Amino acid sequence: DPNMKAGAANEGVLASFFNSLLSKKTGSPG
Amino acid sequence: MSTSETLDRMELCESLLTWIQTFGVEAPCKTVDDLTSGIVMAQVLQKIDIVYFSDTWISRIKPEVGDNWRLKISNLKKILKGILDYNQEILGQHINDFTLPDVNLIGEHSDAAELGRMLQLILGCAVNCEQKQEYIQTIMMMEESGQHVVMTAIQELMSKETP
Repeated sequence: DPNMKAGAANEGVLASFFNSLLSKKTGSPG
Repeated sequence: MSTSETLDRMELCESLLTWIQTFGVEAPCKTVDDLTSGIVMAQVLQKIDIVYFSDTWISRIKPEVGDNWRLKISNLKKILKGILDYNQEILGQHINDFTLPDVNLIGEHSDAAELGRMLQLILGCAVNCEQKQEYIQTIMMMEESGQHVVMTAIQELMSKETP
């Protein structure tokens, strides 16, 4: 079902974006 | 501002209002009006970094503003300054050509599009601070449509920040 695939792809995009945020270097304390 | 862009801003405000509610702050935060006094945003910022947004800082935010839009604007100005200073001093990043929220429109007219911009800046603090893991994981538990709007908001901020 193409809708299912689109949904799964969208979830993948979201998950990889937020995981990349998690691994991004945190702001250096002032 | 073109209509389509304003609609996005309204959708952004709605999604970020839902996100703000995940902080479980004391003050009510169900509607745009609930946030125009600045109290909720100040309490959220204190949760994000209680060292920087200390009790001394939050004591400058007037609690009982009622319908006094001048007091609301005064509070919102202090909060916006605190956010920008936090970005620079703690997160080590400068927000360049991001159109800053018009606190007069928020305080006087409860403008949702402008409030959405203010919440977007708070979102930037949350996903870049020391405790970002907790906040990002909370976002990942939101509805997919909300997550998508939040992702877009973060991407816009990231494109306008410079170390």
